Amino acid sequence: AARPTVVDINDLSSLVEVYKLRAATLVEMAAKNIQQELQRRKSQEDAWNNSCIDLVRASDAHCHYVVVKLFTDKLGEIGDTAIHSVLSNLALLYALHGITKNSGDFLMAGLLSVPQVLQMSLRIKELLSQLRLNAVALVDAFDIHDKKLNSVLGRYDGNVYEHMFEWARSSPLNTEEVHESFHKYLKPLRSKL
Amino acid sequence: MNPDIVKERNNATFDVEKLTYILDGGPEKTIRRREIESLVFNDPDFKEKDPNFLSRSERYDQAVRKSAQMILKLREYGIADPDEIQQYKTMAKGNLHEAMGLHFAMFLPTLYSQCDPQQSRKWLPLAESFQVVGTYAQTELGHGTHLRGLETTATFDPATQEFVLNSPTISSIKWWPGGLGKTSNHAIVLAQLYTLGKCHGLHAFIVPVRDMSTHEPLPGIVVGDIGPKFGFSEVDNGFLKLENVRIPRENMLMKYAKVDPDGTYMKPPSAKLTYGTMVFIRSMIVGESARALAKSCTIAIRYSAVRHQSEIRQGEPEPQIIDYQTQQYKLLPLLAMAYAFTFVGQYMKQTYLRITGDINQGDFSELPELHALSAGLKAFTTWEANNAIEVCRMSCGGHGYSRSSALPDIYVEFTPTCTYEGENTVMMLQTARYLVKSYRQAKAGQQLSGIVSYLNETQDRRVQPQPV
Repeated sequence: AARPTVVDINDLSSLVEVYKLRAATLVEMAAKNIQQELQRRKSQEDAWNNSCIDLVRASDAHCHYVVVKLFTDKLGEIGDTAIHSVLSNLALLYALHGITKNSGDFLMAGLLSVPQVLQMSLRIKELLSQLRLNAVALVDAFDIHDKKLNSVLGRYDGNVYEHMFEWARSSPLNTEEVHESFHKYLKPLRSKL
Repeated sequence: MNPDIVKERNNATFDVEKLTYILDGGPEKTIRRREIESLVFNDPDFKEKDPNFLSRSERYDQAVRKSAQMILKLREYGIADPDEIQQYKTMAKGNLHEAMGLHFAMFLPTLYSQCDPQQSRKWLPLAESFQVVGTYAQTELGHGTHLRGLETTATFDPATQEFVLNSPTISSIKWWPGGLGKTSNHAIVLAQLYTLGKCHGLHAFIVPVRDMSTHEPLPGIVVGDIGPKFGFSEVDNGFLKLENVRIPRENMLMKYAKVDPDGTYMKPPSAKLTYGTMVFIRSMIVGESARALAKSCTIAIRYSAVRHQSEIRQGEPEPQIIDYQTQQYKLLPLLAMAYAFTFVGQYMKQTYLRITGDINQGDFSELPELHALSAGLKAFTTWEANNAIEVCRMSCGGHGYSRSSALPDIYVEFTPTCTYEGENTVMMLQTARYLVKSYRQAKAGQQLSGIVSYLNETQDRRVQPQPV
């Protein structure tokens, strides 16, 4: 396995590199698995089918790399420093969280060491408390009008309980105080028992 | 205004409005989007009953009414830009889908991209004026993502200059297309083309399904709704059984492949062109993942700011649940993902428009990469977003289970993206085919271009002498 790449866990381009190498490693593994199947005299089709788990993992890693790369590239277009700072933290959180969720791939490929992964978990906790401050502002920025969101829980004014109670009372089941089933079934039942 | 949420907004360290501009692609786009949205929410015609309290038939009825209204009002306002139409409709639809969705998302784009000039002159005015309301019938009861497995046949009859369309088996009945059951009077049917005794694979045919004035099914056509589903209650997903239905030769979409009057077949320049509509849809689905995730995060995070529960320090008042590290750990990576997918969606749209421009100039060189990339990112983003919406719902506790939260609707309307327009595992394998091919080219020393060029670098990296 290659020596662990020098990874600065706060440097997004360094993390993009690690995602790239993870994808390349998994693509190579999948291709080599097909090769091994062929050497066992399997047909092309069977060799392919017997490698599908590796192939899906390779594609998933490729797409993951593309997403991290595009998010990082986008930051280069943002001039406002306050926005650049909060989006950089979001991008860092996304990249680090993805690594800790798939740490086996990175460790197996020799791209990261266990201490580096542990360091990333610590860094994620720091990022969570930093980003918590801006969480509501970050969803406000999506600018999803209440009438489009259609959610009592997600209302812009945050007045959840009043509107949840009002919504429940408008349910057709509450049109009459006593539902007809009482007279049709429950009352006769009582008189028979 | 809830005081907690006011406090959260006062704590922000950046200008929210400016970030909205970035997400929209500039301040003028934000202003225009808001203008368009206000046309809907200020319009009494769009006042509707809560669909949660309606029957399936009432929901479909309300959806068709809204679809018809949207069409008339978009005309009235002169809104023709595709993005602005999308913004208007997204506002009018809320978290639900529209009955005529496939007419706009699949039927029209396929006519634009696969009709030859003569066919365009005939069909586009009819489709754009809604004389013809169409859908896109590809998937069958027994066949879906694997297109070569589709069984519906279209056999050319030189004597009558017609194609005979037929559903030869029960598994070949067209199944699922939105708008097919009760709404559409035409369908673009994907069928195996037979001419002069030879099969030439999958091609697209415009098939009349219902009478254009009575809306009754035409002879040889068995059509209807497939029944209730997990979601999509507003959409009449339908079935279509073809019993030797005859259509004129001119109804085969012939911009690329052709069948001459004597039955001679001419193949298209690229086998992948029939996939053009799917690549378009898959590129748009990436943006759909971002929008569904942004909505779910908005709901779960605003609710986490107003909900108080338990205690962190003894004796202190109940804290906001967003103060719990576990709640942050559930939601904030998903918020980051929503931003990531938004930017990826912007990239895919730009790339699709750039490459389709090249294709129209006859340059197909980047189509394989776009086909692979859109397949992979469609699968990756929908699987991730699907799981994430469920995490957002559960993060809202019991109230996330109430339909008033909208999270059940967002989930059931989004989750089909993992299986339609290419089942995700098959999509990932299509991407893998392109990756393995590129890997082998890199190994053979060929210089790669585009997003897979990193496979060259790692070959080089392997070659570099390593210090012992």
